[in-house]
Amino acid sequence: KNVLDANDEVALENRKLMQQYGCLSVNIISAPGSGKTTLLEKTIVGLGGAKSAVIVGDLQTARDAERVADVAAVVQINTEGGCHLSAGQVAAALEKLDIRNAALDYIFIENVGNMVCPSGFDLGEHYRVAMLSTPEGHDKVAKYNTMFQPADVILLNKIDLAEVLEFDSSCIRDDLSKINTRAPLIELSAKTGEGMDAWLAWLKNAKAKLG
Amino acid sequence: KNVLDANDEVALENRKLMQQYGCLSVNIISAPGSGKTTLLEKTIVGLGGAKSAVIVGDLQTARDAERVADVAAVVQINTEGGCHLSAGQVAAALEKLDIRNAALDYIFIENVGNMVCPSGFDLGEHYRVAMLSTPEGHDKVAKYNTMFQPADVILLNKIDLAEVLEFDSSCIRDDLSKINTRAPLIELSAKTGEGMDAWLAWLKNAKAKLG
Ligand SMILES: Nc1nc2c(ncn2[C@@H]2O[C@H](COP(=O)(O)OP(=O)(O)OP(=O)(O)O)[C@@H](O)[C@H]2O)c(=O)[nH]1
Ligand SMILES: Nc1nc2c(ncn2[C@@H]2O[C@H](COP(=O)(O)OP(=O)(O)OP(=O)(O)O)[C@@H](O)[C@H]2O)c(=O)[nH]1
Ligand SMILES: [Mg+2]
Ligand SMILES: [Mg+2]
Ligand SMILES: [Zn+2]
Ligand SMILES: [Zn+2]
Repeated sequence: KNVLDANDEVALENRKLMQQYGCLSVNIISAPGSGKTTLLEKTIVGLGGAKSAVIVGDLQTARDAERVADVAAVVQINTEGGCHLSAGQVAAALEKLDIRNAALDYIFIENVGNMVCPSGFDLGEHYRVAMLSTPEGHDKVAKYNTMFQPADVILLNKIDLAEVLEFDSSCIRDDLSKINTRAPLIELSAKTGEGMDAWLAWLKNAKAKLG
Repeated sequence: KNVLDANDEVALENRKLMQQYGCLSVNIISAPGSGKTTLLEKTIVGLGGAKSAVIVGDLQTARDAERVADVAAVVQINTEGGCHLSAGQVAAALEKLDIRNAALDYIFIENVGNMVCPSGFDLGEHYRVAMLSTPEGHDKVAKYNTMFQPADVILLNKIDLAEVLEFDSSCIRDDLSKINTRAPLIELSAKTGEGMDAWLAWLKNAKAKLG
């Protein structure tokens, strides 16, 4: 088909815009409460002198935006019931961020907490991050495969709880090997900092490749 | 409007059917990995001699159905990408369960793991259960209010982890008091059994009221 659906047309525009201004953009997708916002709080600080912005989508409230506002420019999108961010919403947020003049190095998009719908909508991001966390259990990669299959990197958060949960990441690795063999799996704890180096290195490398 | 949308028409049919045959039905909605299936495994056993059936929705796999199959009749619905169960899917499942002849006391519907979309779709259930779990954090009631506002009972699972997470349920109670003052909040652990008595009592009372 030569006719892209409306979302994808806008996504293409977003992609061009962010690449033109040298912004490394990622779309972070995961279940509610897996730690996206906590990860961003720590990531932005960990990236040091780099200039970051956050676009965060939620059904209601600006709580996530408030949590990152002191370390990054942020735009909160309230979907009022919508179960995923759309390229159009991201386009509007990029304008609010004044992307052409803001000299941003990184744009982090925190999608609505949802393991199902967000993976169906291209936002124009450079990379897609799929995240799960240890309390969610061992079978989420198999059960929510549409989220993990197209991901560029996979984060397993709350690794600090693995012991108390008797969590073993080998099931995760096995299930991933059947659906996505190119995305690296990074085990980390946004809380304690364990594994954050590997994630920051991945980001910096992605940014460097942007040219 | 006198024209019910297609889903609601089927939901009404489901509701009539389940009530006619004396089945207490609940639709359990929560984030992926909050413990719905574990709760059902323990609940069905806890209800003792009662006859229960489970209708479980997932994007992919029959893993949840396999987990409850030894304690209840079960139908697994694979939505193949659909982010919530529909009344039509439940209607088909009720036929598979042979509801008219099965003499079921309880029908548990485990919805797709998703805090956003399922609350928009009436399945014909008698009661709606909204569940969250301690690792998800303190702000989910406020952020995903559409799920909690219409619930008939609210379960806070994984209470056994509250100490290690430094989790305090008073924020949950405060946020709930602003949007839903009729649903009782039951703190429990499907894993250790703490609080399960209160949940089982709620179910038995609901069943008794069915007449
Ligand atoms: N133990 C532990 N807890 C964590 C970690 N990361 C986040 N949390 C906690 O998990 C809870 C949820 O974190 P959030 O950052 O709000 O999760 P989220 O994915 O942004 O949630 P939504 O935006 O609502 O989808 C909070 O109580 C965090 O403190 C971690 O690495 N380890
Ligand atoms: N510590 C603790 N873990 C629990 C409890 N209930 C469930 N779990 C664990 O949480 C993980 C997820 O449980 P599931 O029952 O698969 O969750 P679910 O809500 O059915 O998940 P989906 O069907 O994929 O949405 C598993 O590792 C369970 O053992 C609990 O009360 N306490
Ligand atoms: Mg968040
Ligand atoms: Mg389940
Ligand atoms: Zn959706
Ligand atoms: Zn949906």
